[in-house]
Amino acid sequence: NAAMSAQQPIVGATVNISNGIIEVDFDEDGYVSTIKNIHTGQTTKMRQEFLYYEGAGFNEGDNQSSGAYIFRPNGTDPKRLSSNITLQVVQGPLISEVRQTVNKWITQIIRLIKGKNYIEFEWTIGPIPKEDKNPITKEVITRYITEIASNGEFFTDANGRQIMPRKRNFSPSFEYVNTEPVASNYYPVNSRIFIKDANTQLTVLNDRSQGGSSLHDGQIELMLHRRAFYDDHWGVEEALDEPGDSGKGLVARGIHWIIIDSPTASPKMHRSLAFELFHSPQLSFAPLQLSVEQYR
Amino acid sequence: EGDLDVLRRATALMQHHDAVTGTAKENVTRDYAKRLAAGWNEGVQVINDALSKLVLKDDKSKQLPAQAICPLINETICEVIRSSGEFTATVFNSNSHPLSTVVRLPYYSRDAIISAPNGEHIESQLVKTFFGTNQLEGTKRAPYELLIPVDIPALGFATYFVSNKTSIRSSRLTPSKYDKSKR
Repeated sequence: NAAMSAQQPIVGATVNISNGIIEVDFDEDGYVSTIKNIHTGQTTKMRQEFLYYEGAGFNEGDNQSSGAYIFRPNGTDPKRLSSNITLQVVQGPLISEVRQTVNKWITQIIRLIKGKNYIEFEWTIGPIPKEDKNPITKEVITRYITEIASNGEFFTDANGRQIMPRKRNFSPSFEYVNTEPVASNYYPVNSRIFIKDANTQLTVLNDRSQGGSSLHDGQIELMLHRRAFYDDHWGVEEALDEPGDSGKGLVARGIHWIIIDSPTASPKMHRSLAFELFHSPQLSFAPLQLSVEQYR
Repeated sequence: EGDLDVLRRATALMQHHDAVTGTAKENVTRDYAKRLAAGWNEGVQVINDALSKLVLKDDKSKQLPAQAICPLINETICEVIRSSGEFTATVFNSNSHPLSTVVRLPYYSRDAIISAPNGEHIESQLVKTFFGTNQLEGTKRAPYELLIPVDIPALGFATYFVSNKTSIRSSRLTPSKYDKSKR
């Protein structure tokens, strides 16, 4: 019988979990606060937040709405979602995890797995609320915030392998005009995005293609889910507003693996871990009607 | 005979930019999902065809029930586990490197005895499923998650045995005939 630890909700207290390789601290508001690499002793300040951009939305005319084919936020600052987060903590021999309830439609599990040198963030977003009158398009992001002096530079993969250097508010192939300060700095992130300075690299591995960027030094953001209520006139002729199984809106769930290490150690880690995430094990099941021995 | 072309065609179609990014009419997106599900079912057929070829031909092999995949496992739902007191969990590793990790299974009992491929018992961990809010309201999610440490060879698979009995049945596990499991 596996011991099952009690999981009483925690509010307003610091929390800490560890798997002997990595240690994660949470502050009184329930946010991740520091990550410690136990082997190297390196401690990195890191906070993770959910926010959402309000998308531009026009019923008629040729104004460009945010929609299926285009991301066009209304303004440059995403809205914050909640001030404090309720936590539940589970500790055990194989997995220790902190379960965050951010609000009614956002939860997340932050997990440390035995023997693994990454932090797993399993996010669950939705149903994204929809106002009755003139609904506002909402495009939900997760933002990882550190003190890394990334100097306007970040890196994203091309086709899951080649790493492309990106520079904020700049393009190598045309004269950049900053009419869309957020959207034009978003890039396709198929498997990984990272920032670094001389001492520290923050790498985020994702389990599916997402739009992502580093709009401020030390920060990485990725778009997890969106709900748009206006046709963007690029041919779909429908708003991106799927009701999902519940009829109240689609719920999306996925995984990010966070690696924080030195810039020299990180490439070897993300190269192998990206394959491990992409090749997550496939499971099949069958009733067992023989003894274990006979089956073997 | 499973028809992998159904799966090949579905995944090929998914490379279209409308599919990868979900930028399609809702009914087109549903059609993509339907094609993938049909392809997936053919894949399961191929798994069972392969396993039946690997099994020794004797009367016991006829009692081997078909393998099933739980498509809603990421919502903590798995019908085979819910309806079986004892079951096998076969873990496939499609990576070209061996894999040591922890897999999470939807689980419906408070008791679990886990045997590794070589028949030895291994330590597992049982946690309550995190329901959080009413996000996944109305879904038949398992009340627990069973965490199992697994070691899978590169491009290989391994079968683990799970029983919700509280004690080992009378027939003690006899030492296995095979010293080392064939990789």
